[in-house]
Amino acid sequence: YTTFPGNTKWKTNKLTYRIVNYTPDLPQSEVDRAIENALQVWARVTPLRFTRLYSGTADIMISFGRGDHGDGYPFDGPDGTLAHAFAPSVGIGGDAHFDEDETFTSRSSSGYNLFLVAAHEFGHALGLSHSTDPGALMYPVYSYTDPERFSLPLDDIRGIQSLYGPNPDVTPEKPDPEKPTPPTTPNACDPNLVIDGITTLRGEMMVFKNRFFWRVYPQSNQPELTLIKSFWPDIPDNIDAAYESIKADRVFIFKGEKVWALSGYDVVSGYPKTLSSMGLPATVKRITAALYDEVSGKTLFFDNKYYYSYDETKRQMDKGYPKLVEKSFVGMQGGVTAALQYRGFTYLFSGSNMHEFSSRSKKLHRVLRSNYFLGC
Amino acid sequence: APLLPPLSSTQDQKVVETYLMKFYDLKNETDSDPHRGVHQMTLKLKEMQQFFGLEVTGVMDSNTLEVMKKPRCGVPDLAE
Repeated sequence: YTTFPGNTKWKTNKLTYRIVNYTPDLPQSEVDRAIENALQVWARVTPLRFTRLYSGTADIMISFGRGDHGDGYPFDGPDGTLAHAFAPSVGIGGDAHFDEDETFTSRSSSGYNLFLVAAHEFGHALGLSHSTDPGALMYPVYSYTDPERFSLPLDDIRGIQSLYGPNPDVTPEKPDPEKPTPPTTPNACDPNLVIDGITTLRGEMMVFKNRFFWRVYPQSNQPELTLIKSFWPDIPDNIDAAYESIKADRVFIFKGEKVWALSGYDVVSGYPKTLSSMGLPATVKRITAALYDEVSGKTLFFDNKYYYSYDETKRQMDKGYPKLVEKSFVGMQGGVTAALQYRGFTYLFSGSNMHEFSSRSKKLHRVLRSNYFLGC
Repeated sequence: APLLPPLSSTQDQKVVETYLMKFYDLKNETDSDPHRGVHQMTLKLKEMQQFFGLEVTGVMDSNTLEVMKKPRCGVPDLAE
């Protein structure tokens, strides 16, 4: 997280706000609710308390405007810049302006969710600048999260509490039961990293963990951490498995009994489908890993210590499955939690270990750490 | 790979300049001293790539351009 120079902050914890005008995109009651909830995001973790004014000048003046709206920082039409806010100070300080050329929504992943945009802007109004953590609310790029399940990430909590301290009404021993532990951002260099899924994608590689995935480019040793929902709002977090079908030129992503398909970075319509659409028996309720084996032309679906073999050409399961993984991949230990075939090797992940097998002989070569491809 | 059609690369050039001026305080001084302007642009591009965890090259690439085209907050990324 970062704060403004001199750790600019309000001198008082009791602040006022006023909604000066409304966007026609939403009923006024929805705007009121989104603004109130966005302020509560910060009140919940600090001593800050907000009172609404309906006239006169408040510390945080909230307004909607388009193009040149009088503060010397004109908006730019639809998309691009969504909103901005000013650091704590008198006058325009603390004010938040929303670009009326955007479509603000309150309950869907389409358009821009007003609660999320407002919560971010109020972070500025209270003294936070942008964060480099892609999972933080104060990250500059917008990405959709279900507002009903929003939980302020730890990076933002640390930032705002560095200015105002914790919420005196919440005793740390008895944290708020409704609020889960704050979400954190995975560290590529954590030697104990356990990944959810891994796949190639037209020469790149994607490594999935919680709400994120790393994009690994062959020509670069700098993997890029990104929120899954910043690319695909409808793909779930915490996936079970992913693999690339070279034959279908698709990436398939699995969670529970559902499967989604990507063509490049576009979601394929008509998904999610069920696991049985991939040939898996109805008894299989989830898989833990998947890979496409170029040697045999088969797709292997793993369910912990067992695996199935699927023939994409015949579009049916091969006979005699499921089999024990360690029977075919001698030396494999533990349930398979992710799988990949890459440059002639088959990688089977189990917890923080990655087992490297020769794709042709299925001979175990090495046991490496799960973050091997993340350039640490 | 096919070269970007002139329009889109000029358009993209504009996207890059506007973005760096808005969020990384690139000064609009390229007219006076082109060499200094190019140097400034490279520095600011590196700052932006560093901030977003991209490959820090100071050279425009598709991943950097992709990030620049994403919807975002209008507050600069440089706290000061």
